[in-house]
Amino acid sequence: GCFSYCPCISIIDQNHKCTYTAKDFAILADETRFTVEEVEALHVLFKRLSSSLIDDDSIHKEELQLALFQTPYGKNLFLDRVFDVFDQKRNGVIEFDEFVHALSVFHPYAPMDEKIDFAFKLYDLRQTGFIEPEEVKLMVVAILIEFDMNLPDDLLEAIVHKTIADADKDNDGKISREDWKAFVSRNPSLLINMTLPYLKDITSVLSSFVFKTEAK
Amino acid sequence: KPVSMNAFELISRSQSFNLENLFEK
Repeated sequence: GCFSYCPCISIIDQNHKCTYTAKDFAILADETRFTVEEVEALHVLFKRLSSSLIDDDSIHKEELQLALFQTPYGKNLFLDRVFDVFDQKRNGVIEFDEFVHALSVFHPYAPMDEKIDFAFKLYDLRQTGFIEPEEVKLMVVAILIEFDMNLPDDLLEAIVHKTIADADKDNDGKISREDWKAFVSRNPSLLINMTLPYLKDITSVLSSFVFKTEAK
Repeated sequence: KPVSMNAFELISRSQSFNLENLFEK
C-alpha cells in the first residue's frame, strides 16, 4: 500500500502522492549534513526530477539518466551503479529520503570515509567486495567511449594492470576495501567527483532555478 | 602516455561520472 511505498511519516494526498511534512524535513536534516532549508530546496529539485517522465514521487532510472545525460535512452555503466547505490531500499526507484541521504555523501563537509566508501561501492561493479581487473577494464572502456577514443587492447590492459598494481597492497590481484582506503587516502584527488560544491550553496542554486522556471 | 595513467584518474574526471548535471538548468 501507500505507506510501504512512502518513506518517513509523510502524508498521502488524494492523488496518492507523498506530501512531506516539516517533521519529515527535520528528520532528514538531522540524519544528514543538510539544514532543514536545504532539505526543502532539495525537495524542489527532487520534484522536478521525479516528474520529468513519470509524474510520481520517485526518480526512475530513465529520469536520472535524462537529468545527467539529457537523454533517457541508452545504456550507461555509471548510471546503473549510481542508481543502484542511491536506491538503498532496492525497490527500483529513488525516493526522496534515499536521494537526500545519498547526496549528503557528496556534501563538501561530508567525512572523507563516507566518500571513500561510496566510491568503492560504485566501482565494485559486481558487488563482490573487491574492485577486480575486469571491472576496471569495463570502466576504462566506458570512459574511452565518452572521450571518443580507441586504444589497442595491449594499452588498455597496461592501464588496467597499472591501476590494480598502484592500489593492490596485499598483492592478491584485486583491490579490497582496505587497499582502496589506503590508496585514496594517499591520493585524495581521485575522490574529486565525490564532492559537489553546489551542495554548499544549494538553497541559492535552487531558488534561482525556481525563479527561472516561474519566469518562463 | 596513457600507460602511466591510473584508471581512477580518468574516472574521477569523467563527465559521465559527474552528478553536477543534476543541478544544471
